[in-house]
Amino acid sequence: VYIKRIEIKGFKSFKNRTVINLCKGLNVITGPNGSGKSNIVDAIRFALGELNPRMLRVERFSELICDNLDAGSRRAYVKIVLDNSDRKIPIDSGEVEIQRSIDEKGRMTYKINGRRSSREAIVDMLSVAGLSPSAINIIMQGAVTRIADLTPKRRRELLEEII
Amino acid sequence: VYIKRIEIKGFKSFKNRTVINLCKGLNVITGPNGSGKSNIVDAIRFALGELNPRMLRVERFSELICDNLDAGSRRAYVKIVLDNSDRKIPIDSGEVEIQRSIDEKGRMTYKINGRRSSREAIVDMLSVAGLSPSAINIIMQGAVTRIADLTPKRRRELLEEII
Amino acid sequence: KKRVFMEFLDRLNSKLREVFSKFTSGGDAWLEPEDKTNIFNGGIDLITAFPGKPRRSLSIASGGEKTIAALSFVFALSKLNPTTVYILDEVDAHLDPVNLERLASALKDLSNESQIIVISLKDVIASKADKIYGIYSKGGLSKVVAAVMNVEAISNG
Amino acid sequence: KKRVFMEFLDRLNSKLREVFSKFTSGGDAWLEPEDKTNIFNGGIDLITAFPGKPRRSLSIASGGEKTIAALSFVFALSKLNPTTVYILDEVDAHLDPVNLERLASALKDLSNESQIIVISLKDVIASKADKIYGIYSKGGLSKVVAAVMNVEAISNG
Ligand SMILES: Nc1ncnc2c1ncn2[C@@H]1O[C@H](COP(=O)(O)OP(=O)(O)OP(=O)(O)O)[C@@H](O)[C@H]1O
Ligand SMILES: Nc1ncnc2c1ncn2[C@@H]1O[C@H](COP(=O)(O)OP(=O)(O)OP(=O)(O)O)[C@@H](O)[C@H]1O
Ligand SMILES: [Mg+2]
Ligand SMILES: [Mg+2]
Repeated sequence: VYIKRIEIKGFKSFKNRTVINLCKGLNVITGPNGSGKSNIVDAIRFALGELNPRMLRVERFSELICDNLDAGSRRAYVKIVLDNSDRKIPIDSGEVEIQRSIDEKGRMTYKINGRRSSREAIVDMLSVAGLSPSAINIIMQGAVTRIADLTPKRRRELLEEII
Repeated sequence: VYIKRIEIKGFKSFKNRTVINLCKGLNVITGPNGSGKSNIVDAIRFALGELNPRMLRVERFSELICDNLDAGSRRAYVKIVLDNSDRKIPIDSGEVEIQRSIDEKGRMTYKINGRRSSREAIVDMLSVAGLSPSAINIIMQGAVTRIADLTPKRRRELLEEII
Repeated sequence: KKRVFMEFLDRLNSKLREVFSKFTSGGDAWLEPEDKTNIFNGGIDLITAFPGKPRRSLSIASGGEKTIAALSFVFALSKLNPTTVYILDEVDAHLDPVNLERLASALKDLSNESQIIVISLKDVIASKADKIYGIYSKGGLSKVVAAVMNVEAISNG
Repeated sequence: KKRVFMEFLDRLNSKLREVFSKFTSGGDAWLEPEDKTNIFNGGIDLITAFPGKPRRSLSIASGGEKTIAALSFVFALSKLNPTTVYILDEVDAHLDPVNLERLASALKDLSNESQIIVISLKDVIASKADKIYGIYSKGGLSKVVAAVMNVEAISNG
């Protein structure tokens, strides 16, 4: 399972619909300070079901909506298309598309392959593929040394979760 | 007032006596990871009277002593020589030397121009010169963004202290 | 349960030694339970011995050393459980040129088993990419340009 | 007391605007009391508007943007109280090449009033130094070599 493409619209600095096609190997994102690189990581975590807005660097989920949008268009969505040719995800399709949207009032909707679903269904499905918004394989900017600073107790708990 | 030179012995990775002569302007310290650059900053803060060992990245002050020293030589000291030609420090000498030492048992001694003194005397003297181990003008590795993340209340308190 | 955990720890330790030794050209690192008789009674320490240095607590290690230890831990875990996605945002911020080169090799190696998405400002890292994405800001809004670097590696990009 | 604080804030704000605008080539930044009628009733916000972007909370700013805002704040304070020593350890870790160049100029400028001790892995910063110190490790112990770059600026080194 890997991410084939990401579609971001209305999310933080991505006002207009942006499609990013990823490859199976080593993808490197670069660019000037403040251009939107970490916002892409926030978008991925959001789509994977992140529950804590502070992990996306906002106080409330509604702050994720691009503040440049006119009233009436204040909505954001992130779509992740996963390659499922190994059928690790128990759905009979070579591609699985998950989408999470939020509107001005903070209402969130989740979709799998275009059909309304729940966050729980998405999280269950993704855990089979080893994809979770809070797993150790997503390291946010400035957070890498915290892994070295884990207390021995936290480290054991982390390893227990992984097994 | 500026730091003319630093003398470090037995402190962290500086086992042997090391003298660093600084200039009045822009001093840049560079070198590989783990070579001892941040240890120099810890040494300066230690000599300026830092009270919290965690600010020096250790749990106890005795951990500052170079662990490579043989039993019997387990002592550390840091000496800072300040230029006082502007006489901002109320001592009638063009140079003021402050020294802080620690031994294996954790006993600490302070000296001003070679004579035994107290931490309070050193801190008072240095505050006149605007030198304090916990002031905003010393930014540790990884800490710069925390200044941007200060709560409004903490920021006001910081400014009040400065006035 | 305890046996399963101990087995896992042994396998992880052998991977960790391998990854860390390669990353540091000769250093050693391992995970040690605080209570050897009953693992669940205490935590698990990460002990590192950088080349030319004795084993020391990670808490007094430098910023770059902690980064290397943390990444070695994460990469070692991935070798036990390889088919996953890694997203790393500027993990290389505190690395010197030598360690950047080693990180670049480690990422290249890891990308044979897993998909890796790295955000980096370092040329050394970008030079190893199969595909590069340049993000820039126009009128305050983010734009993306992508360039495929390694044509054989790209099956869908 | 309140008047002294307000005066200080005004002077600091004018320095902050100046430093930030130069650092970002046209951005704006200022300090705003949460409670304008009674400053001590609330805190003081740091508002920033990066070029091409509206004023936003610093909490959603990027790592590089936060670094620039933080350093502008510190440098502005130094312009009000210039005769002191600055010790900056790898504050440039998250800056892109353009911002590194601007930081290097800001440090050069600041070093006319204050002594600055910077730890940096960036050539751009080292190239502006009056004196450079290379720290290296031999047998696990730190050694220092120093080189004077700008002879007129050195009076004692
Ligand atoms: N809701 C929002 N609407 C519009 N713009 C936003 C919103 N939230 C954040 N931004 C903008 O996104 C930018 C931050 O983007 P991001 O953190 O992705 O930068 P970056 O490319 O990672 O930079 P760096 O290299 O400094 O880490 C900021 O300039 C911020 O103003
Ligand atoms: N008490 C001690 N005795 C001997 N060595 C020590 C002691 N405390 C720390 N060290 C060593 O000092 C080194 C860390 O030095 P320091 O933090 O100054 O590195 P640095 O040059 O700042 O590196 P980086 O560029 O990665 O930040 C570590 O390798 C650590 O093992
Ligand atoms: Mg970022
Ligand atoms: Mg350091």
